[in-house]
Amino acid sequence: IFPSVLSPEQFVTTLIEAEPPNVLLMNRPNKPFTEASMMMSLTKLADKELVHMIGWAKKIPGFVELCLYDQVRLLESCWLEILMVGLMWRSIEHPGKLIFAADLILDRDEGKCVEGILEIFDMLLAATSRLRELKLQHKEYLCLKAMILLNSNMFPLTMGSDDPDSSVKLRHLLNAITDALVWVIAKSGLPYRQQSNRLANLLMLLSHVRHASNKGMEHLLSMRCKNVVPVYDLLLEMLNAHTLRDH
Amino acid sequence: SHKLVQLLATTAE
Repeated sequence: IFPSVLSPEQFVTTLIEAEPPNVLLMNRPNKPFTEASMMMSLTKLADKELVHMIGWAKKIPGFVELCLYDQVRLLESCWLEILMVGLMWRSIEHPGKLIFAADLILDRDEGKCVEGILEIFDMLLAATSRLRELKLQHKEYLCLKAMILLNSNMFPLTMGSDDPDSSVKLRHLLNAITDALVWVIAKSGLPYRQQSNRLANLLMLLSHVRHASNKGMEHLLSMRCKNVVPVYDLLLEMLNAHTLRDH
Repeated sequence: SHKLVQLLATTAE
């Protein structure tokens, strides 16, 4: 389905249907955590979530119409932001806690056992409180998450793409998701002026998510280099995509 | 990125 033929309402409905399932860690190590056991839990969970994230992206109307090269680049760029915004949404009703999964709920202070992670936990908690303050609605969250994916390219995608139509399609898709978010906010019944404020407030939060993701990527890379945690499978590929691009 | 491409290419979920 080409996104331009979908109404904002239909677009949001497909986003609801595209939502990935909540992932469980399953074999959670006994508390207290060590640096290695916490990093192992977090990376195991991330690897599981990544598989569902790809399924989610494919269900966003128009995403699979982009060329494969663009699909790969977008997902490689934004995966940690998507994981983080999902974490924020799950944690929104639980001040001071990070709900990585129903069986992996961490208090802020538990971040002390992994070198350098407390700073990232605090960023995540701060962004989550801001979303709580704004009373982020589920449909708004779904639009923001799709927006992160579609807006994640830092370079002109066509540079290496074999399909020049793909970047035109991507721009259409970004307009469609913007329309969807504007529609969701308008439906809330806020006065017009407050609607623009809300839109701006929500979009401004995305730069905080990007910042936390950059810090998180740096941290995961250093944990891997110091051999604190082995990184494998899909997570390794996704981490390498960032490492290679930075050099 | 082998696994990512593989997962994107599979049509069945």
